[in-house]
Amino acid sequence: FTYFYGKPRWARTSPVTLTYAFSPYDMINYIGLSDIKVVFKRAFSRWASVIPVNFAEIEEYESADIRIGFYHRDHGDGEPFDGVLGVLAHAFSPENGRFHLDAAETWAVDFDKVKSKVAVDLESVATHEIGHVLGLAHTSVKEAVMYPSLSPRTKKVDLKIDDVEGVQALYGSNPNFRFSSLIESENSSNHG
Amino acid sequence: RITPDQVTVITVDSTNTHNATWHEFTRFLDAGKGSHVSGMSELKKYFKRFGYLPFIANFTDIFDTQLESAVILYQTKLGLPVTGKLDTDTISTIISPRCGVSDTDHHRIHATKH
Repeated sequence: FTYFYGKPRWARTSPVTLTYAFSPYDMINYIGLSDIKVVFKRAFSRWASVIPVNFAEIEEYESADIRIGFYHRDHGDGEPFDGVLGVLAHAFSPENGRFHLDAAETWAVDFDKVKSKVAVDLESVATHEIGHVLGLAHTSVKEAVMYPSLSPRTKKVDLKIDDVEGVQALYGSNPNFRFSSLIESENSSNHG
Repeated sequence: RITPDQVTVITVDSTNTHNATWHEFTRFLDAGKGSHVSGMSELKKYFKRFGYLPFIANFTDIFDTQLESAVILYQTKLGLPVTGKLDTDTISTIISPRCGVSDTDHHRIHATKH
């Protein structure tokens, strides 16, 4: 795992609660908002399960710590998107909170229902970008969520040891988290 | 001018799902230091985009020492075999869809909320 320059983190006193909200204007319309919210809730909860940080959705977009939206091409932050595939999304390091997804992608929440060869798993990308929002940069561990590339029609949502060690070095461990269960999980997936 | 061989490569790969722009980088397969391939400046822009090369106003189409260093750094950062060449693993990873956050230049998209 790696960090952004200066190792920024959300510097709040424990227990940390970060709010998130979806843009009222810049969303996609072919996936229901309720489905998108379910996907993001799961993605946030994965990180919350390993660190003492809670995430709460709020309606007030402008005042949210983490602001999520889907954007086309040049959207004003100096990092224009590039159309189908290529760059899928980007997010800013703490404590900026901007979380942008490329609206040109064919986002999917269920590959059984989306047959496109260029469909991209929304939950996998959401989980990865939340890692950036929390302060993790990219890793060289291919199996980890924070690896920079993701093939279409691929799901990668489970945090790996590399992801967990990285984020826990920033925020500490969730008291309910057991490393042994993660190791067991990785071993079973490696051998299974 | 597109040669028949190049057309064949494009046709084969049209069945996969890689980004159309980056997909053109497949023609740099097996290129190494000293190679001169038309369009390689675009690959240098890719490496600059993700933090492996510094900004240069006019990138050339020559596989120079600087590009070789970028390839080695890229292979190291992405957990690939470090060959310094644009081998199959490296090209395949380069053309894969990815996150827009830089791999090395962590200043670029680091901003503070005001």
